[in-house]
Amino acid sequence: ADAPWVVKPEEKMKFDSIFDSLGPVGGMLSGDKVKPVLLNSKLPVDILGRVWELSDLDRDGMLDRDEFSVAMYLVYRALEGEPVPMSLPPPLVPPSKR
Amino acid sequence: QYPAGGSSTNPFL
Repeated sequence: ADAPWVVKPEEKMKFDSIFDSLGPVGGMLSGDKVKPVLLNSKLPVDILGRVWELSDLDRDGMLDRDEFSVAMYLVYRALEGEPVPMSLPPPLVPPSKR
Repeated sequence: QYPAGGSSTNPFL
């Protein structure tokens, strides 16, 4: 449980700045704000659907900044050719949600 | 894989 988060601090800063640029309300981004950003990756919609499933940890249909970082991390890895996992590996779970 | 029916919280479904 003490393992470091795979999202590195410099990546987290980048993802946080994207998060903030999307106009979060109450620290959360709704699905309709996140969707176009993920679609921009040009990844198949079924892959993006899985990315969402894995990142929306509390299943509330919104992403907070840590959940958003998980989504962005998975998208960037997928663009590098790594498969999106079927379930979230423990090192990818944000420390705040373990 | 996804729950059948019901309202989804996933904007990609």
